[in-house]
Order: sequence, then C-alpha cells, then structure tokens
Amino acid sequence: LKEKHKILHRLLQNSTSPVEL
Amino acid sequence: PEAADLRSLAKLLLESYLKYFPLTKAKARAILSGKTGDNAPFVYHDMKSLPEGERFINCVGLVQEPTDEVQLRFFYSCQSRSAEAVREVTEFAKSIPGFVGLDLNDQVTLLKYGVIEVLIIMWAPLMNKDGTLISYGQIFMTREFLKSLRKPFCDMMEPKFEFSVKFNTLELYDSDMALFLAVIILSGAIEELPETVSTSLELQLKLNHPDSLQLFAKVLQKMTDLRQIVTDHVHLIQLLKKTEVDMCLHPLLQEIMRDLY
Repeated sequence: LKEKHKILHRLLQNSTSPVEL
Repeated sequence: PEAADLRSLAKLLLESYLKYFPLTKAKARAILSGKTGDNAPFVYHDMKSLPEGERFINCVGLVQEPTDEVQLRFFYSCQSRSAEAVREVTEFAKSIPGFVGLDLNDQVTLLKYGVIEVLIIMWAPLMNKDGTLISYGQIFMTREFLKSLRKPFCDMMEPKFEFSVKFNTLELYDSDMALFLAVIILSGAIEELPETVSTSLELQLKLNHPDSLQLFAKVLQKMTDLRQIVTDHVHLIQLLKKTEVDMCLHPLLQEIMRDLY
C-alpha cells in the first residue's frame, strides 16, 4: 500500500501544503 | 452521560468541519438563493464564458500544463481543486477521534475508499437542479452547459445532479453533514469505530429533525447509492484515460482511483 499510495501516505503523516500537492 | 459524550463528539466534528471546509452548506445555499447581494457568482453557461471566468478561478497549486486550450486549462484546474479537496478531507479525517491511532495502511485504505464518496456528498449542497457552484462559490456552472459537452464528458456530472437533488431534500444541516462525513470515512473495513460516530449521527438527526421520520435510515441508504455513483465515476475516468490520449490525470487522483473498483 505504501508504495502505491505515496502521496496519501504523505498527506496522512504531514500537513502537506496545497503547493506541494 | 453517554448522550453527553455523543454530543461532544458531534461538536468536535462540527468544529473540524468548519475549519477544513469553509464553503459550508449554509453559505452555499445563501449564494444559490441569491441572498449574497452584489457578490453573485460568475455564471458559466457556454464555452465563451469559460475564458471570461478564469479570473475567478484562484486555485492554489494549479497544475501548470503548457496548453492554450481553455477547456483543457479548465479541466486541469478542476483536477487541482479535487486534489486540494482530498487534502482537506484528509485533515478532517485526522481530526476524527481514533482515526490517527489506526494502522497507517488502514488509514490509507479508509481514505482511498471513502474520499470520493465524501467529495460527492460535500458537492451536493453546492448544487441545485439548474447547476453547481464551483471555485469556492465564485462561479455557477449550469447543468445545461455540462450536458452540452461532447461525450463522454457530458455524462460525467448528470448522475451527481440527480443524486444531489434527491439528497438535498433531506435538508441536513452542516452539523449533520460533519457526522455523516465521519461515518462515511470510517465505514470501510474497521468494525468498532463507526458505531460511536453513527450513534452520534442518529441522536443528532433526532434532535435536529424531530419531525423527519426515519431520517437516519434514509441517510444511511444514501451510502448505497453513493457507492454506485463512485464506481461509475471511476469507470468513466478509466475510460477517459484510454480514449483521451492527451489527458493527464493528477498523480494523487491516479493513486486513489487505481484498483479502486
């Protein structure tokens, strides 16, 4: 799951800013 | 005491909902009913109005695709807004008591399966039978315009309109919506967590809508309809990927939709 959902993982672990998205 | 706990859960989720979703149902309905005075939304009703309205699209993190085609630019800004909305839903999910304590893989699974359902439910208050608000309520896009697009784009929004018009007849408040969104997010594979939130929703609906019989059952029934809409939506996007060779899908949306249904 982690390999296939890197962005979702990042969103869950940090408060990723809209620009980083 | 148990009811007091459920009420405090409802309060906490409403606060979180208001923090992450600034265009509330109450605000959207005010805009749609023309109660915002001079701040009426710009109306998209045909292709010519697309470039005129671009100044209202202040999407942060807009995908910078090198294209002069206004429809494509609009399509990419829709995708950027969707990705941003996924980020907002993720932050809301993290505020649900117990969510961040779950295994990270379970959190991913719940979000993957719940986030499009949540986005469609959140879109419902922005719609009426004639069209939908977009771009944080600054633009109103007519249903007829969306129906006039070439296939298969014209088929994309019509099922959401049909669902939303019916869903809106339930007349839920923002406080009900906050709990319902939490129920949707938690109703994946985890057995015990949703019970508290769904009991809180049941209590809240009884308090907020004493004359609306069986409202809790009607709201839960919408989850079945939602699943079908999401399945059809994902299949349509997968079809687009095959037929529209120039189309780029946002990597976050690709992640969510890959192997979804």
